[in-house]
Amino acid sequence: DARLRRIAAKLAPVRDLL
Amino acid sequence: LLGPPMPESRVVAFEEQYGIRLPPCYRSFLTTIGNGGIGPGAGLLHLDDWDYVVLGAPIRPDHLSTPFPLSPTDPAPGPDWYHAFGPAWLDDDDAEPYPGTIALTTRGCSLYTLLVVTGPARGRVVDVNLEFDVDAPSFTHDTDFLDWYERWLDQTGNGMHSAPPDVALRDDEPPMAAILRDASDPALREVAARGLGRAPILTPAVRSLLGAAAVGDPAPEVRRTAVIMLGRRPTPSDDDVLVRALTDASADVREAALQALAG
Repeated sequence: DARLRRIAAKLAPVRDLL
Repeated sequence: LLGPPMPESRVVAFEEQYGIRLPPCYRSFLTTIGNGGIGPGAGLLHLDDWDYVVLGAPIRPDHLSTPFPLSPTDPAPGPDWYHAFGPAWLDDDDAEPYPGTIALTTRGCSLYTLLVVTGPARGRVVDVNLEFDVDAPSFTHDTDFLDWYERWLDQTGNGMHSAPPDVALRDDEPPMAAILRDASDPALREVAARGLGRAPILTPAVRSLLGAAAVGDPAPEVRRTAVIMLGRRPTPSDDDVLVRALTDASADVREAALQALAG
């Protein structure tokens, strides 16, 4: 699903902060 | 933090336990993105324990399969909206509010955001007050869970996040970034700097805006707040701004910059 991939990409900066 | 995705088998077990099927968007988020963690309000509740968080007890077996009666296509519900549950619900001392829904997040106090899993609004996201006779439920504009979650991500990353949790997800909310840049009232600009800095994600664009305010805003209280917000989770690219703030005309700003750099 394209929306799920987009959300995962947008969440990436959050993971970078951890 | 974002909890790890939930195995499909555990989602199926949950659905069989309560005799429902989760709306597809929420289901796919759970199994591929994560279960609980970073999100609107205080963050997404876990599917496993939202009922304990919200109600302090496990939900009744028929809680999720009982339809939530409201529909977003109906006229806006009035103060006596809960009569739609029927007289039996009102007379039942053990009845919990909002059958047919799963709690997604708390927005503070008794304000919660729910996902409708059974009923005409299945798949829609609705803002409610657990004190059900105080506020009528209000459906968000989003067509489903993924739209709701992605809108929060966009608003957060682009600086549209604001401090008051119960208005943070309205479509007509003015962007905090524009307020910080353009508002003539320094008190408003300070609120905007604080709102921007509270966002869990500070994009480079937001960092740049806070940095510009930290060294360029005419009001010392705005410069100080911008320095504090940048200093909460500074990146190496913020050092230049923080060092410049050490020579600010205001001692309060210099102190905030010193604390940020020392931290």
